[in-house]
Amino acid sequence: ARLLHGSIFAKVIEGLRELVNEATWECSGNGITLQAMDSSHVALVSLVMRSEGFESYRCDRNMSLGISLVSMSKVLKTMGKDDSLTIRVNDDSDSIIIAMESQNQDKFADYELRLMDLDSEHLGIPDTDYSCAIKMPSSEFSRICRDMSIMGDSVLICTTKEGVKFSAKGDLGQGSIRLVQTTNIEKEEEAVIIEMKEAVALTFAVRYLSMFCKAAPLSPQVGLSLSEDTPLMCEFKIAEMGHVRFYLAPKIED
Amino acid sequence: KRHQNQLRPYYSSA
Repeated sequence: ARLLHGSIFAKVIEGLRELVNEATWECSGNGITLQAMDSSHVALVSLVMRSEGFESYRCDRNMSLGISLVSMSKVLKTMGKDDSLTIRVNDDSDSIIIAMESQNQDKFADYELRLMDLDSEHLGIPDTDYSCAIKMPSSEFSRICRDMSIMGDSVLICTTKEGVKFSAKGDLGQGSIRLVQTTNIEKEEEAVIIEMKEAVALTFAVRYLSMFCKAAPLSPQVGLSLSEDTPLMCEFKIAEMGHVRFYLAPKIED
Repeated sequence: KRHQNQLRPYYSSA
């Protein structure tokens, strides 16, 4: 699999590696997918990178590659910001080859990472018709998670037709941030758009939301989908090739 | 007090 902009892959790894340390990458002719839960089975990440999004892609037979995201992250830190990246696995090999090429083709770096034997449990995630779908700038969402984490370890997300309200409370008090739905949309990327079938009010652990925001560099926008008593879906699109979707179980009143 | 649910009650193992 070859990416002209290796930085896209680095952003994917940085978006995943705090939530899951290692994961099984499913490679097929259609592209690469990954699904993994965090150690407490409270959150899940689902990655899709379609083959047509790569500069070149070939997969002669389906492979499940157990990869340490922590190690992969360390190797990718050596990549130049404009490098292209090629990842390959030979048929009977127990390692993955990561090749980086500088833009002016004068520097070639090659790394080989040992593959891991992971028994990955797969969850079936049904297509859900969510009560509420919010689109907002990913930088804004990252900022809200950071600000709310000052006040408490849980964030209540309430939606109304006017907008969406994030609130948190804890020992030192409470705080809330309300975003009004954008009316005159000049720049789509900066808009707050709320499609609401019915109002929702759900509470989530802010540390997971903050971990999800590590994937924000992938996309200027983030999608938040909510339904009562249903895990939150937090989506960052990967331009022209797929998405990173995070799912987080809500916190329930005892 | 609120307790944190896991994903399993919502999504079944495929």
